[in-house]
Amino acid sequence: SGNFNFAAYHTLEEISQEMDNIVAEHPGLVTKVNIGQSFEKRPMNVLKFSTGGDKPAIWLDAGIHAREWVTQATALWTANKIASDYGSDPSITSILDTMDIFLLPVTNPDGYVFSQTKNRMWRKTRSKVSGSVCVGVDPNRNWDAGFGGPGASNNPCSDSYHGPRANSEVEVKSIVDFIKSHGRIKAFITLHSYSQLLMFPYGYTCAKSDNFDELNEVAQKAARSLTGLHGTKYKVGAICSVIYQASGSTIDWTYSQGIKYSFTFELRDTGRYGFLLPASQIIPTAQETWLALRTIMEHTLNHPY
Amino acid sequence: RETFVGDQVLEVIPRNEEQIRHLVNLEAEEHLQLDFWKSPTIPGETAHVRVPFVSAQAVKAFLESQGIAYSIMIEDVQVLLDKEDEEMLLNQRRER
Repeated sequence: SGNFNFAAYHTLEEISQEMDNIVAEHPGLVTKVNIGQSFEKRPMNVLKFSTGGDKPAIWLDAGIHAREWVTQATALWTANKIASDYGSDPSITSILDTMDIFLLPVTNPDGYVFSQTKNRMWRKTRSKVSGSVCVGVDPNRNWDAGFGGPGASNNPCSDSYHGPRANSEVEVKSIVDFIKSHGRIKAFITLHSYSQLLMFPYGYTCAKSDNFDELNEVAQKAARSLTGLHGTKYKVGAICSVIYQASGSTIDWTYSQGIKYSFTFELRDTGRYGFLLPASQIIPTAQETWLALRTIMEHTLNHPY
Repeated sequence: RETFVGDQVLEVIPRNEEQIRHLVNLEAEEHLQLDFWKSPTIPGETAHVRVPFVSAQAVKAFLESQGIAYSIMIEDVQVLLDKEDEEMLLNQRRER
């Protein structure tokens, strides 16, 4: 695109502007779809990549935890990559000739703005919790999948507060409603940072999912392709075994909705910065992540269900 | 805008379940204002915790008293944030 620097962190306005640029530069392939508003009434805008008609689709989102800035930046770079490579990269061309892709770069806009303007450590939404002086809910504990179980807190002041009820966060509810209304989402991938993990269900229980072997195989293959570029090592497995039992998480819900290919990425912190990853590492992170995403998308394309 | 001058991020490696319990209890000490970036869950795996400057001495003393291994991953969080800010402003000027 013009002079947008993908190797830098950007404000919400700049990200929104670049989303519009990508739409403008790829008419007939990319459109912007509004799926709702955040608690503070910011639009939740999704980029839709489609070669026409309503096809089965792949969903990709980032930034549900506001402070994990490398995820929003990776999602925006990925949007530009998909749009630019369609027609030239055989893999992405065949994917888009058969499926649509929906990409939500900023899943938690209120939290993102707050992390940029008030508190760089902010992770949650910015909803007001009745009866508490504390603000916000951990949106990755707010989904209707083992809601309120282990690994989530009922303390509104905790960073892993699950909220007063499942889908209490309008940001979560907006995605839930979109996924349900679309009805033909075949893969759901959500980007977090950090700690270099590629995970699949379940989180709320340590029992194996019915598709454990296939999901493990796809994830291992995706992680290998990621590592191949810059040597970033990933750990692969079910949420519960790789990190801890975490209830109410996104991909437990999407998997419960029949979206078999549900994955969570925890992107890099190579260099030991945690989620304060220097902007100089955005492009290498996005490039390596793209190889893993493409592996998952190809598998989804080649294994219709 | 909140600042984090002197805050440090410690990399902690609990050896066993008992040390993990100690860390979980430490997190519950609200007056310490600890921010676990990476939670202690599996013995031998690293956990990362941001420790406000005012709590650093107490937290390090506790870890040492419990024989919990730790190292400093980020010496001063605010230094990283200032650099991040500077880069964003520079880039905005360049893009304009």
